[in-house]
Amino acid sequence: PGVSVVLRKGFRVADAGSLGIGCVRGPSDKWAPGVEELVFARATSIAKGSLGVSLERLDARPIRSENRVIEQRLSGEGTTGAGGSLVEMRHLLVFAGEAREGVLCSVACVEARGASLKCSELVSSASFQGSLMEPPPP
Amino acid sequence: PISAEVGPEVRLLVALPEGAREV
Repeated sequence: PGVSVVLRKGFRVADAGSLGIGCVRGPSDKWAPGVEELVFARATSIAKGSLGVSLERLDARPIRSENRVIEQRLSGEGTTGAGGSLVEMRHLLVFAGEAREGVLCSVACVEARGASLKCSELVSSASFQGSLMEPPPP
Repeated sequence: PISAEVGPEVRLLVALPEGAREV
């Protein structure tokens, strides 16, 4: 409850692929350790629907927490109307401000097989700047 | 790169691919 979309952008590189970025923010009063699994699962579900790719697989790596950023990476492959594609996705969750609002950003990149878009590097480049807080107590 | 405010005193930075155009 109370979550709003704060950023939604898409970019395309002719014949190479595309990059999508979406962020939401909302209250963290119902936060508890482990909720990140539910949040990322939902984010993955939404992001998958926006890729424009018929996915053959999408493998999630373990959730990591470092420097007040909780994140998960996913890699996969599938097909678009143009042929085979590689997919790289990354979710990043932080808490910010005095109220420790939750901010979740997801970055998804689709690269045509054989193109040199470097989705892995693009997704890795996503970072937060500002004063990040520790997660609130449950 | 993109630099967008996404929360209280927090910005998201993402490098954009070369030749990218917003859609």
